[in-house]
Amino acid sequence: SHGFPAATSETQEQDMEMIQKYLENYYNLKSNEKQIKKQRKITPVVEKLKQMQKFFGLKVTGKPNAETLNVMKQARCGVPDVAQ
Amino acid sequence: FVLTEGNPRWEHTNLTYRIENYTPDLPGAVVDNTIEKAFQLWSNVSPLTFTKVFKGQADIMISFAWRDHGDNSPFDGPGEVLAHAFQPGPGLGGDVHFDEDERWTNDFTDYNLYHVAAHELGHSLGLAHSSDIGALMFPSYIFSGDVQLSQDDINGIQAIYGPSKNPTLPTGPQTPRVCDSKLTFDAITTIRGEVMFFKDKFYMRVNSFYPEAELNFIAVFWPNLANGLQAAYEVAHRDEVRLFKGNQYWAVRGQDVLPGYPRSIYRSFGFPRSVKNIDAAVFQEDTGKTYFFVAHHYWRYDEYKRSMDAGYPKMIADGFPGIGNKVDAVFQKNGFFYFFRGTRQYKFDPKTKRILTLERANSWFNC
Repeated sequence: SHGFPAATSETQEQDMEMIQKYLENYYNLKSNEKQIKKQRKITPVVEKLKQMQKFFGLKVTGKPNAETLNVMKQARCGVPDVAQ
Repeated sequence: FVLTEGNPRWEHTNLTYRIENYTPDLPGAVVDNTIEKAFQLWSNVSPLTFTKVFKGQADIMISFAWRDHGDNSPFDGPGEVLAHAFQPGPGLGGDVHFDEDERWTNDFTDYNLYHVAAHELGHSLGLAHSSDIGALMFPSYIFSGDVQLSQDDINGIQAIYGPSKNPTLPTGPQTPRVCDSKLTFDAITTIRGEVMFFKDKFYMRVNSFYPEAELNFIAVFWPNLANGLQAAYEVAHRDEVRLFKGNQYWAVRGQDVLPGYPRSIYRSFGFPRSVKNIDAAVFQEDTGKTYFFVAHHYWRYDEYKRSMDAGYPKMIADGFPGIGNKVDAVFQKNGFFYFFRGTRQYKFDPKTKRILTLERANSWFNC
């Protein structure tokens, strides 16, 4: 969250493209997988989001909350976090 | 730690490397020295040796590149992806590419080349990303002031290549685990309604987005206060937190370090020179007094008069019966003092001078 107090507002889910791209780049999400907003049931995107949240020690919700987005915005290594 | 899928490794241990080109952000000699130091981190803890060559194909080719640079993994401009590297193998294998659209530095401003190079070389040697935030192989860029292999990184490289020939078994820092029942703290303070716990280079705080507690580097908030805090307290009505290390202290407001710090504890609070550091400190809002704990004694400082009260120091065992004669950390919440000594936590009522509860130190972390 890197703020005082820690980020508390749920994101308006406006960073869908960033989430999609992040999961494609680092968590093997296939780019033809639909985005979260077009699906109501458990989807690969939700599963990959949970995988990313678990890796970073976040609460595994499958939802793009503020803390998850905060991690995705951090500069990082280009090597994926899971085996390709 | 995680080994790269398929466990790729170099079959020979005397590896070569070549720096193909240089970033204009740093003098060439600084780049040479930085890359050499990054290799040394890994050779110090493994049987690997690295020799620099100046022409032809080396095992590990190092270069700075923009956008699409011919390896099917184009860079993305400033920010986001900083660099990447390839697992051990022929040709592209082991190579390291830095994104030249970044600004490469040799200090704590973004982005420190030494830190990123040490990480990427971990990939060149066969390591994948670690989920240990204190590990060099953690995927996100967090510069904590110094670059060193954590124990997690050392365990990883030694799982691939075995131990180093160095007689002294190298060890690295361990990242605290918030639910470790043996967890102890260096300092604790409230800050804008939250409670922040400090240990080594890390802070911990309860945060609804984390299952147990948020843990990250202190440097994320205060880069030049990266580690080894010994005491901390908040003067809430001034929105100020004071952080103590040795005989100096800093005042911060949120993430901003206030100008004119660090200051001396001798000059600002009137401690005798015999006091070398503060163990713990806490401000009591309804009296305006701050209690400083040093070894077996404590002082009381009047924040309004800005002077130490007369008749101090006194023995901790007398002033706070039952908590023992030494304190690691303390904070106040809702008028109670929470004292920490080792893995124990005492909830103390300063009005009745009685201990109300005894808890484990990490009881705040939903373990």
